[in-house]
Parts: sequence; structure tokens; C-alpha cells
Amino acid sequence: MPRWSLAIHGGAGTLDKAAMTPERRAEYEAALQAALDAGARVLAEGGSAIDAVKAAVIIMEDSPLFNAGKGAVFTWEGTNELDASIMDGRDRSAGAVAGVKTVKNPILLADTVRTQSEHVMLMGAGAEAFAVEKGFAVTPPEYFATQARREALERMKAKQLSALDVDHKFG
Amino acid sequence: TVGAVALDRQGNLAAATSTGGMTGKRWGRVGDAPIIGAGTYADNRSCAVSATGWGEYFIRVGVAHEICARLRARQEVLDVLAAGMETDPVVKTVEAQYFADAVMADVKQLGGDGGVILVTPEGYAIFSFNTSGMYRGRATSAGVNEVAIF
Repeated sequence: MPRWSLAIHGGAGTLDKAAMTPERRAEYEAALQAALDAGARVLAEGGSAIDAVKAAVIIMEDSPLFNAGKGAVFTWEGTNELDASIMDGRDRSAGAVAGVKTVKNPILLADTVRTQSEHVMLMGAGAEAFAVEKGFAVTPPEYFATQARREALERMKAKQLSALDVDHKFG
Repeated sequence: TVGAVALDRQGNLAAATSTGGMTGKRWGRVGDAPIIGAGTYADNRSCAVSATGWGEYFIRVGVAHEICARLRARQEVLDVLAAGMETDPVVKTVEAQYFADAVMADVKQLGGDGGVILVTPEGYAIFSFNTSGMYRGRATSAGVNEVAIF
């Protein structure tokens, strides 16, 4: 039987081991396992790599634990702007969206750009208009907002003396 | 940021990445996640990559495409130099890890940090990160199934 493989990630950064309680760790590991299992199930049943990556990413977009979809971080203005991209190694077809605020699963919109448009990347209001045209439901911005991320923004603002501090070009 | 990369039973690769971006971002700032070649790339001839970390560094290095291009170049050289010579699969895995680590070292050298996940046509699922942790997991038909944070 031909082999299959899957790898997922939920973000990388300075993770404080001491601050991660056993309960919190278990919560993250369970969410990662759910995403891994969703993608592995597609592959084990002979499904395509492109469907497997979407299955895994959607689980993590729907989980408020990760910085994507529900539970995304806040912009300076206090909104959630979502970015996503997807690529198929068969024909190097690719789709991407940036700065969308009303799409529940941005990875699905990115894949629709890949499969149902002549373009590779759409952004902002134009991407949202394309989404409506392709039958995506308009998700209210409140769906993405979580208290934890709102508090992270406030903590950051309290630390930054001026808005210019935010615009440090290198990340 | 979240991401996934896969090799299916037909030998096809795919990569996907999704993010809310950077806390406090302004002016429509985007990082590497929506940029093909920086945060996401897939090419059946070499590998599939999804990246996470300081986006602007990943854009400037072109991380996802750079790893795939290096693996493809390596294969082209091998094909030319040693037609018919069987390459040891374990060596290939080590080389995929080597290229991933080398590109991530380039990101670090510029001052950024983060991580990548990648799968190869041989079916190896590989991580490379230079942060204290990365939420990650991998599963293969050979029975590998693990998740980890630190």
C-alpha cells in the first residue's frame, strides 16, 4: 500500500514552559491531535493531499486556541484580519487571501481562489466580495474575537509608547 | 498561525497555512502566511512546506520556496552525476532536515525566528524551528502519530 504522510503546526514562538499548566497543555495537545487525526483520516482512506491539509487546518481555524480563524490576534484597530494560502504540488496551483474579516474558514476561501478564479491572491474587501459571490456565508467579526486575544492587544498597547513602535519593519 | 503539509497515496504533495497575523498590526500589514513561496509552497518534485514565525523575515528569505528549491536542485545534481545510483532513503531524510535547518538558520541570521513543517515525496514528515516551542504533530502510514509543543 502506497505510503502517506502529514505534518501540522499551530504556531511557533517563545512558549513559556513554566506558564503552561498541565490542563492548558492537555488542551493544546488534544486540539493538535484532533487536527492531526482529521488530516490522517483523509489520507488513510486514500484521499488527496489538498483535502487532507484543508481538513487539518479547518480544525485549528475553528479552535480558539490558535492564532487563525476563531481566536485570531487583534490588529491595532481592534479587528481580526485573516490571511491564508494553499498550494497543490501536482500542478503548483495556488490560492491565497489576505486581510479578510468575514470568512469563517479563510483556508477554504484561499482554496476557492485557487480553483475558481484566474488569480493567486486576493485581499481585503475584494476577497470578501469574491467570497460572497462564491456562496460563502458572511461571518460576523464577533465570531473571531476572544477575550484572551483582546487582553493581549491591550497588554501590547500598554507596553508600546507610541503607535510607531508597532511598525517595526522586521516583524 | 496554523498549517499542514501532506503526501497522499498518489504521491501528491500539498501545503496550507492560515493566520490572524501579528498582534497590533497596522496599515494592512501581512506576514508570510498568505504569500506563496514565503509561508506556503508545494511542488511534487521536491517537498511541501508551511511556515510560522516572524513573517517579514520569512518573506525576505522566501523560506518555503527556498527549501523546496534546494531539495529540487540537490535531486537534479544527483540525477545528473549519478544516474542509476540508488540514494539511501535515510541520507535523503537527513538532507531534507539539513536544508530545512539551513534555511531556518538564514532566517535566524537575519534576526527572525519561527519554524517550518515539511513532507517529502519519500514520505518523511520533518520539523525545523529555532524558537523555544512549536505546536506540532505528524502522522504517517508507517504508524508515526505524535504531537508536541516544546
